[in-house]
Amino acid sequence: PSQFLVIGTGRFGSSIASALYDFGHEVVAIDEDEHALEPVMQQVTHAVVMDATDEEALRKLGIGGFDTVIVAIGENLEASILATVAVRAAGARYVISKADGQLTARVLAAVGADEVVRPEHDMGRRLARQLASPAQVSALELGPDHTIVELETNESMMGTLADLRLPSRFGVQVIAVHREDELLVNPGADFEVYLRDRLVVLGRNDEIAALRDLLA
Amino acid sequence: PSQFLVIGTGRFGSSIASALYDFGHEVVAIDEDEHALEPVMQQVTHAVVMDATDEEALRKLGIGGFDTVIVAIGENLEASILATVAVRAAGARYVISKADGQLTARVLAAVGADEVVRPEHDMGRRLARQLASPAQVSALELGPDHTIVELETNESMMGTLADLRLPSRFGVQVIAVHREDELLVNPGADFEVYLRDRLVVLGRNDEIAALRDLLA
Ligand SMILES: Nc1ncnc2c1ncn2[C@@H]1O[C@H](COP(=O)(O)OP(=O)(O)OP(=O)(O)O)[C@@H](O)[C@H]1O
Ligand SMILES: Nc1ncnc2c1ncn2[C@@H]1O[C@H](COP(=O)(O)OP(=O)(O)OP(=O)(O)O)[C@@H](O)[C@H]1O
Repeated sequence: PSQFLVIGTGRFGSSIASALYDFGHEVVAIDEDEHALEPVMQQVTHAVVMDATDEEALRKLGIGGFDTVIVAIGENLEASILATVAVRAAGARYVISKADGQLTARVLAAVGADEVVRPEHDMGRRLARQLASPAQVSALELGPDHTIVELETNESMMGTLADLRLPSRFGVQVIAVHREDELLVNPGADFEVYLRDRLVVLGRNDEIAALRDLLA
Repeated sequence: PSQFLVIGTGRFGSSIASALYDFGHEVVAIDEDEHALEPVMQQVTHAVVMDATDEEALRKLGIGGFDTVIVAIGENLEASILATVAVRAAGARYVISKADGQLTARVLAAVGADEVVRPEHDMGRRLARQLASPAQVSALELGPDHTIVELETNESMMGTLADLRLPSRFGVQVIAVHREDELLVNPGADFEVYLRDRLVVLGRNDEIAALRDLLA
């Protein structure tokens, strides 16, 4: 199990802290406000009330011993930046900081954050992608050119895989078919596709887009 | 292209609105505060200053014509709930509402939201999962039992695919290998695995977990 330090137990910080703890890792949570710390106290290894901009106090905490430090301070821009600086100065190995916008993100990266997250912005883009491709249940990007997607079939997609000729028509490969809660791997040419089957398809992005357009 | 109505152009709402517009869809953005609307005015089809709890005004907007309505009002709990009620009453076909916590989420679902999103909470869990499985670059869940993962190799994973015998040892299938920005699909048994290759593997969740433990 790894060791994590989460600074700031707002909604974002609390969610990370309790999830990491659930996954079996050691989590120390810090917040200057004990009321913010309370709801998460039973869901982490240790909870400490302290000011995370205090470099000396962070050093005493043995900050170098954590695999990753997450600075999840939100609204208070100054505290978020100062805490990132303090955490780096006190010897943190890897720092992920939360930003509220693009400008803050650049500042945090400049003062030492290894990674910057923008929860509302990133979730917004993710939701937009799902809404923009409703036939697409989920996707895994593989490099800049390829994706594996799970696409729900419609009436235009009935017949056997041999009938559908997806590789010759679109250049994509059907890796598996997700039917109800079952997964049928490497379906053969005579596999009969039913309505509401989800085809797990690997292809180049333009090929996938063409197939998606057919299904949309 | 589909039609979307986004209510509330905070960070979450603005991100969804501009992303959907980028993806080629029609987006109408609403906010009662014109200062909140300004930054996003060039990134949507129409921007309207209005109170989204006004059912009559929503009806005049032709709310039934949108494929999905997103209620992205945040801090003001009352407005978020009232807007969701008003949007439903005015004839919205599909409603996604943003919630700040679990309790609000239940209320929004009860008053008619088809889907409820909690950006900070959901991103927190997502980040925790990535931190908890560092060898795993990304993953696609297929049903309750299977996953396709992209796993980075280490020194324990050198040799040809025939040497590694991943199917017989773990029960998983190597669908492709992601090397630099290239994707090599259906690698043969004599394929030589290099350090920092990313194996794209399909398997049952327990099989994937066993392989991940070997790599961790
Ligand atoms: N200097 C500091 N030291 C420790 N904790 C701090 C400091 N400054 C702010 N915090 C804490 O960070 C937490 C998160 O910040 P805040 O609630 O302002 O952000 P938020 O963007 O609303 O968070 P979220 O979106 O995660 O709910 C708060 O609980 C706050 O007490
Ligand atoms: N009744 C209303 N009608 C229209 N817009 C509203 C109404 N009430 C609030 N809003 C708008 O909703 C937007 C988002 O709300 P707010 O900024 O409070 O949430 P937030 O949680 O901080 O948002 P985000 O996390 O998306 O930045 C604001 O721009 C606000 O003006």
